[in-house]
Amino acid sequence: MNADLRRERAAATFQPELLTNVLDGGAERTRRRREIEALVINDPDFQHEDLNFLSRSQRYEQAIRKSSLMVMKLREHGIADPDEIYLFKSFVHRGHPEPLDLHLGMFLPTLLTQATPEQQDRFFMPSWNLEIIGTYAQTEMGHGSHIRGLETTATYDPATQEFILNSPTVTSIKWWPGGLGKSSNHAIVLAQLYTQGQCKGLHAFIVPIRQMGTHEPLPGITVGDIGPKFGYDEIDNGYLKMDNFRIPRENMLMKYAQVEPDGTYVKPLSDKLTYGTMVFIRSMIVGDSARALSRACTIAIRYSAVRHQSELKAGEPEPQILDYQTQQYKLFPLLATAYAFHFVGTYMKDTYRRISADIIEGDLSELPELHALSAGLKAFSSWVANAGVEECRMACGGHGYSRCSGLPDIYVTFTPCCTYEGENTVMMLQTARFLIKSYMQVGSGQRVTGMVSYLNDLSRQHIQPQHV
Amino acid sequence: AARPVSVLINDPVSLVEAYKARAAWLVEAAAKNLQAELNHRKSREDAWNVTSVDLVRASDAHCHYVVVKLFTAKLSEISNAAVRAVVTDLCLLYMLHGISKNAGDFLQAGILTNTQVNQVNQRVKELLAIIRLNAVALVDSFDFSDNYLGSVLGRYDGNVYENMFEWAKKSPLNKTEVHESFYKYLKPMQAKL
Repeated sequence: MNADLRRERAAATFQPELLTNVLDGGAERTRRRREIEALVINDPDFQHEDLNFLSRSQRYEQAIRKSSLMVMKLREHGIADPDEIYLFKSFVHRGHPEPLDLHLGMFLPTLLTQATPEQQDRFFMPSWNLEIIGTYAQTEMGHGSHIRGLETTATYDPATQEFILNSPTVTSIKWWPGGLGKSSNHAIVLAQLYTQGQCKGLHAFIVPIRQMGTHEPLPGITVGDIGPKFGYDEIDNGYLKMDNFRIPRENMLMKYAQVEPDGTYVKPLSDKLTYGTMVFIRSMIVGDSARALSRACTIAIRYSAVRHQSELKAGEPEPQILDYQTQQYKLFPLLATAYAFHFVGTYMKDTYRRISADIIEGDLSELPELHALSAGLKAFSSWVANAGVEECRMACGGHGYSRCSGLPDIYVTFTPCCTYEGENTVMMLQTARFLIKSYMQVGSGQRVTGMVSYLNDLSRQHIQPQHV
Repeated sequence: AARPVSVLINDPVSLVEAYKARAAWLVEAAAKNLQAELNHRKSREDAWNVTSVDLVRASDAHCHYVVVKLFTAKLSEISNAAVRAVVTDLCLLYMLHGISKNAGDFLQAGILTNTQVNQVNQRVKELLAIIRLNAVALVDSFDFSDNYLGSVLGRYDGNVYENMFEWAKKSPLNKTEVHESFYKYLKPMQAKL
């Protein structure tokens, strides 16, 4: 053990183990988390060469190998709780994304929340058993956060009771979804639904894209990898072009909205329900921000305790970098932020689950605020954490630039959070829409509840309430 | 308009009120600017677009308020006094640093005075020195294994430099003492010059 770190730890005024328990949500959870990690660390199947020394193709191959093993080991160990699956997965991939991320994180949850019982019977178990490997294809080459602008179409043909999926322009080609390029054989595709000559807005469709068994792309489907990126070397982010590709009517996810055999459209309870999965992911990103920042702070603060440089008093030994106030000023507010985001991440996860249960009961009253809050906090936390990881990297001097520090990997793996699942500025404006709406309600004499209830205290300066 | 908020800079609950007042102030400012644009008979969409910088600031302030509110609420749930004390210091640092970084809002909204902002800046520096003692233990509490952390600089045992050397030696470029490109390009080039 390095002498400096030994001395630092001996001087602490509290027991880290107790704080770890707080972060985990209890001592038992700490024990279980470590138990799950030990399953991975002690399993030779999951050992491999340092990814930094591999090519992109080798990294993708490693990730697929580990993901395939992971699925089997999850069964062997009897791990079925979603939180524990998530833990196991992140230990297997050491915080790196992996090709099955969207299958586990988006495809399965969407089936659970947006499919009818019949559709679940047909798709869920094959997906759970990885016969079906799915992804979630929403973003298009020319269309990102403004999902109402998506161009992909799904036109209903009552004569054959099929939907015709089409990518009418180059800009409508689905672009970015993880696992789409090489790994998946199905995709949940978000497309503009046309039936009886009318556009009914965005809906989700289960689209087979590769032949089961041979994994060859199906006729009318063009699919592939979008090429190297800033990071995410392990992931085959892909493109998907559909040339009037037909799927049965039953492949439209119909829990909320339906299309009858004759083409009649039945409206969902709320048009926000289609975005349920997105709200789920945005709520989780707050936790991801905490994790990225916590890792970066751990590296920068430990190294700042080990690293001695310059001179504070003439003739004396070089002090630890951590003794310089300027170094503390860089790192400690970020450390505090990591803790703050950890607690907020837990709150958002719990709140999403609570309100999702309400939605299933038909109570949508809190959905607008959850929608607004998850968008805003996703943007807020990912912007701060993104800048914070970079600050930690620079606080490590030149060595922070080497991949051995782990910081470049943390940065390139985390920074997509600022643009995916809704570009942050767009997210902030979504939250603003809710804030202004709430402000208008107060202005017209209504009271508002939840996190915006502070607006009730504003002086009654009359603004003509206009819907924006 | 000034908000009758008396801020105690060492009291997290009082600081939450300051953040709440800032959020309310920015939401109201954005709403009024939006209304002013609408009064200029701009279309609603145009009015929204030319106010969007204010709107993003309002959302940012709202989110900041939510974070400090949840962080402060967490403190009372921590049963061990020593742990609660150190996390309270972190919470205070987070909030005071946020005020320091966004002092303009707090001053313009009349939530804090100039003197108070100076006190905030001073208190931030004091908290740095207080947290310094526990910095390593605070990151240890995240409980990342070396395997998960994947960092030579951040290893738990702190044996950074010897492991950095071992790591570098494994670089693919070091598979041979002389890289094949020397024979393919450098040597022929040298022979020609």
